[in-house]
Amino acid sequence: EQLFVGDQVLRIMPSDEEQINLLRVLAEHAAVQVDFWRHPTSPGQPADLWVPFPGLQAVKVFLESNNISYIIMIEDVQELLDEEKKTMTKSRR
Amino acid sequence: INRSTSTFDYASYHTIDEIYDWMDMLVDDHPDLVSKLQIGQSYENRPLYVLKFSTGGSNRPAIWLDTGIHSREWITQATGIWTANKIAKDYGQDPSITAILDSMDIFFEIITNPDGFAFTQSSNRLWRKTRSITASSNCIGVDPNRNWDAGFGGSGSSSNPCSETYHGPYAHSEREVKSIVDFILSHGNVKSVISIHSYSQMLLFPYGYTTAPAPDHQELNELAKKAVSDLAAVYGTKYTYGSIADTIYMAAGTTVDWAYDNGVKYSFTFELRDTGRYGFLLPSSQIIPTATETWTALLDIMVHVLEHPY
Repeated sequence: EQLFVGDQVLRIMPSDEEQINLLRVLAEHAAVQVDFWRHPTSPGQPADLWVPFPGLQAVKVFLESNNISYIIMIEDVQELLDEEKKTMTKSRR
Repeated sequence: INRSTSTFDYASYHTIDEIYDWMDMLVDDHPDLVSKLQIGQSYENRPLYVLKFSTGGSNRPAIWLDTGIHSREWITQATGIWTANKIAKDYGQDPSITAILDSMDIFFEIITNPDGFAFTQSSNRLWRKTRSITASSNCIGVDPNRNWDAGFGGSGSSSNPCSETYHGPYAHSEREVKSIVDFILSHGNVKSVISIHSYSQMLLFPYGYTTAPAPDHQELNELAKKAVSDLAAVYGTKYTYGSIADTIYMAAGTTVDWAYDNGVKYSFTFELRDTGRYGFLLPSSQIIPTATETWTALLDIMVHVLEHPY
């Protein structure tokens, strides 16, 4: 089973079309596989990007160096999945 | 304890087998209203089950509902279970659903992408696509919401088999999609298709493959406006609404565009709630509130379909 320890989901707020294009470039050419859970659409609309732990530093540097604002929506994806699994098991019992 | 739909835990996520068992319980508990059809098999030969809600007649006008076409969006399958139980329980009690089922049938496919769903439970919780193999690539799976013959291959879908929005080698290449296509075309009297996804709190209608407004844009827009207003009244969850291309982005090959182009006027996609914290990994504590608020919007659409025959 694939684990997602340390992976994060960043909620990114692109402020203009140029930043939206930069995000699209990021998704196409990032050294690590990233995935838009919520695609960039228009300035002011959030885009949610899943980033595996190994690529986190590079992606954050890319965003900060282009002044693209973001917050960490999910600190650790695996923690959420572990919680989900625990709840399912409890319910089954 | 004799298992029945009244002891089932609707506030929890369930495995694919538990959901298949629950379907049989629902049929057992409501033998005069609910039956289970199989419309085909998935790529890995899992059954594609559809629950049929009917009070008689033959080939009545029908409403098609589906959840789980993107397998990782577990909140949609869970909402589907709660909603199907609600339909069965409320028939004969609630005047709206009673009027709907006295004249129309409802077909509900809850596990629309069983291979992907099983894979999220065994190997990769974040899996979205089908599990079909693409000969020319190491990557697996097709985005089943880009595989429909409606602007197929256009912008908003990818020709890269490794992309999460890969449209597939050709339209309806995915058995999970082709089975629905064949079912709806052979039924011939489906008046509404409602495909439930998550997340981003949107109620969308055609088109996604073009920015040109659909011929029925005005009516669909008004109906969506009412539905999201009633949805917000339940817990304050705010949806945006509009055509796919206007509201999110261009998306070619989607379920609702294909349905609309094949004569199904009332075609909608729901993108369920996201509280801005979990994306589609919504905690199970939010299943029932999500399903409850969605129900008001679904009922608005279904009543409108009943009252506006075409």
